[in-house]
Amino acid sequence: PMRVIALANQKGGVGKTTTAINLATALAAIGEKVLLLDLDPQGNASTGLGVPKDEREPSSYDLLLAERPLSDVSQETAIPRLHIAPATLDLLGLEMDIAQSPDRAFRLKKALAAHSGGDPQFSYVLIDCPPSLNLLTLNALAASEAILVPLQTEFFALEGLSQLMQTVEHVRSTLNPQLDILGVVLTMADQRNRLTTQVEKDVRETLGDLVYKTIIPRNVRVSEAPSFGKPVLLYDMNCPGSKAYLQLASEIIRREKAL
Amino acid sequence: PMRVIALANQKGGVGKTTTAINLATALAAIGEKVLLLDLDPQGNASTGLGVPKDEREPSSYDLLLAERPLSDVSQETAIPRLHIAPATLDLLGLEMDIAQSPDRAFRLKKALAAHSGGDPQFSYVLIDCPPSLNLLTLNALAASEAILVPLQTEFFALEGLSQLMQTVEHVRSTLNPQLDILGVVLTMADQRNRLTTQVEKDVRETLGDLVYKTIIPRNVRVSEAPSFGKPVLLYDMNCPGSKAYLQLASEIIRREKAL
Ligand SMILES: Nc1ncnc2c1ncn2[C@@H]1O[C@H](COP(=O)(O)OP(=O)(O)OP(=O)(O)O)[C@@H](O)[C@H]1O
Ligand SMILES: Nc1ncnc2c1ncn2[C@@H]1O[C@H](COP(=O)(O)OP(=O)(O)OP(=O)(O)O)[C@@H](O)[C@H]1O
Ligand SMILES: [Mg+2]
Ligand SMILES: [Mg+2]
Repeated sequence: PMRVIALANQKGGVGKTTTAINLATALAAIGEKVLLLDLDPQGNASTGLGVPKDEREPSSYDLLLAERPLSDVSQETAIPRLHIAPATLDLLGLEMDIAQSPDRAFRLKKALAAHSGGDPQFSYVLIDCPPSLNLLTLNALAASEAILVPLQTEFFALEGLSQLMQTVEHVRSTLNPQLDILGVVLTMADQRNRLTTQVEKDVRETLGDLVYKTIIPRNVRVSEAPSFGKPVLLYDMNCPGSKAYLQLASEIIRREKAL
Repeated sequence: PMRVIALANQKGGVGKTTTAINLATALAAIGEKVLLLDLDPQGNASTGLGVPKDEREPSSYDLLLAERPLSDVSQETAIPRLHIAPATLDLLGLEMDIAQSPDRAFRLKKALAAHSGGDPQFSYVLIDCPPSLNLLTLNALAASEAILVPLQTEFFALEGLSQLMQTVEHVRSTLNPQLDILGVVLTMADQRNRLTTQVEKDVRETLGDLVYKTIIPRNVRVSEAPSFGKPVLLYDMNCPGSKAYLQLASEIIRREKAL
């Protein structure tokens, strides 16, 4: 079966795209067939996986308008077993384009359902969301079995967490009763910094086991990698960031197996 | 006259709120009468200036719905000469609430125009925008004389800059012919880091004098301050972050005088 997971958090710059790219790569490295679905008009995930700007059609926009099937939109990347459905600025117009349509929040769910059984087969679909609770993110949450929450170890990011949890509750009661919280991953953590350790303590106290043991450290190699169009696992596989993302992938798989 | 400036960038987490809070405080410290208008449903600017969650009504939402005048919505802060128009989650519903109204992009412009001559008088209005190019940000750009662009010295942030410039062009030709670019301020810069110096070099080459000489360094005191509901200038006025924001305020005023 295809596991569909949304990487979402309305707070900006918390590591959604970086986690989507590097977790997708790590899962592919350990043998899973993965699709990274870029739902952010900025198209950072498409850039971070090296998709040239003029090779992003058909895109996730065409998928949501039901004009192209997933098998047309997904393309191979330089990483074996990892495909991407790229994003373009067209997504900015989606809200206006489908505002009147009754199934506007379920476009992605329908597109993924239409694909199941098709070629290529994916074991994981990771959806990179924009930093807002708009129709794009709602489509992702309605189509997903679970949400993975990247959480920067900063005060403003912590403040937004309770709002995000309320949104998940709201989506669960209106659009998607199956939506679970897969987990919360702390990102850009600097263990020498009091704020980081304070946020970590707060989050573990309130959310307990939902917070992964794996913590992604702040590591400049992680932020350099996208300028080469590569995940950090390819750019520098021995750096602390790469090790942390590989560890996160195996922690997620271990938890999935225990389910 | 009242100078209205939007702090906008659709890339998330680049320092829009942090710059809005600390620049507003620095301008007030040097004698200007400032209003910080929080247009982000997250309400980070309201939190960063110490407005309790249960004291945020009436809010900027009421202003945009034309139900309350600016003099009702703006409230004093702990900082002399600095007022805030707080934000609440109600803003999330704005797009649906005013989607059909022909003046939906000009609500803020009208509200600010209705206030001019009223009490209190402001010399600067700084608008903190959410990380998207939605109706809230469009209202801010339509109501402003200029946009101040906080730019994190990171690759993804640089990638988004050209899209932001296109959006400014588009707003200038459709909603607001007077919209200028006030300037671009580099944020969270780590001068020891090759990526920072590379981004700085790229931006100065493409945008020249539009980029302020003042660079805001990455400084943990800046990210600690909001958890105490204070601008960093109040939390630790001698730290590198505070000095940089005071320097930015005087660079902006010097340029305004030269106009
Ligand atoms: N572990 C890390 N160490 C250092 N830098 C990081 C790390 N993770 C992410 N970054 C950098 O921080 C910035 C924000 O990360 P990213 O763009 O992935 O966040 P996002 O949540 O997807 O942002 P947006 O809200 O704009 O979509 C990027 O420039 C990225 O390269
Ligand atoms: N100079 C700095 N040094 C260290 N940390 C900083 C600095 N500027 C901002 N930060 C921290 O970086 C994070 C992102 O900054 P901020 O929230 O101001 O960005 P934003 O663009 O307003 O984000 P959003 O897109 O979610 O509105 C915050 O946690 C903030 O405290
Ligand atoms: Mg992103
Ligand atoms: Mg902000």
